[in-house]
Amino acid sequence: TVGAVAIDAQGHLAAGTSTGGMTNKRWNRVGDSPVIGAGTWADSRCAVSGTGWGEFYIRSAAAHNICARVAHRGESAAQAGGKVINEEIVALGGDGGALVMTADGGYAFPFNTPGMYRGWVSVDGTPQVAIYASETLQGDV
Amino acid sequence: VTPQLIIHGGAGVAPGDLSAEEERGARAALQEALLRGQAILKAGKSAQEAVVAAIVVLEDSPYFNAGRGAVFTHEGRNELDASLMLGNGQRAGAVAGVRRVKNPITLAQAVMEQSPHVMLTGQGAETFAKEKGLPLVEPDWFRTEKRWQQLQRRLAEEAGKQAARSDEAEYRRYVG
Repeated sequence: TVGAVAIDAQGHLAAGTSTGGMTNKRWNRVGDSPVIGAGTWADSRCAVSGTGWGEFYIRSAAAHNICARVAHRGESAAQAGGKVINEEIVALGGDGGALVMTADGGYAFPFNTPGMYRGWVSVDGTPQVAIYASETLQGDV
Repeated sequence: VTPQLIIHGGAGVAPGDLSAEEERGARAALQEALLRGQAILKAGKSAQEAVVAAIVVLEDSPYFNAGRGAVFTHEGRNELDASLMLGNGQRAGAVAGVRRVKNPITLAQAVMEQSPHVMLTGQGAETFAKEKGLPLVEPDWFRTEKRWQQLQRRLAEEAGKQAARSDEAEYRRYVG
């Protein structure tokens, strides 16, 4: 699965996700990636793209759940993303990661696997890229 | 707020999973996706355009499970899903189970912008893509040998487990 989240000069957020699903999937199985609210969500305060065991992202409405925590509890990207990805989904038996960005420019890369391909760049910055959990990228949760 | 872009190419990768060439290729593709999105943001364009541009780079790279490089279904096909959502107005588009659309994220964008619907699936989604003039490719475009071998290993494992535990529910075997 791949995904991207951005905020533009107008302060508008967008999120997108694309995937091939799971190896050996059957019966036209569909995971969370195309399910709005599970694998992808964006509103005026927060945007999320997920990557992980899709059934658990659907059952926890992961992407919307993260943004609801930002909107209604005032949590940061790291707090909300960490709570849903690294606590709620893990408690259900799932795993994976996500991108979270908030309208104030905060962002986070919560994940609970040995690694997640990830990267960040600002409009005038130098791109930062990481793969494994042992590499530290600002925003890692 | 400073315009910015964050991307992922999937979770679950562990040290030792990748060859040196694969790791270099994946890092280069991530970097290219960031630069492509950055150029769009620098031009004052929208977050939507930056997101789609970055994802197209990752879909076209063989190192990630999306577009070219996607994993195989049990039947040996590539079935692709994608979605896009905008915070401004909460518009959304999504597609599932497409097999010939070169960049599924652009089809999700077309569903959002050019239809009254949010999600299209399968053959209908491909017909919509054709009507809208989106690039279609032969299914072989998505195939990589690494993903094909991953499927063969899974099928072999599954055959072994079925022989040993033929009374186990199919769903349990599927989710492991």
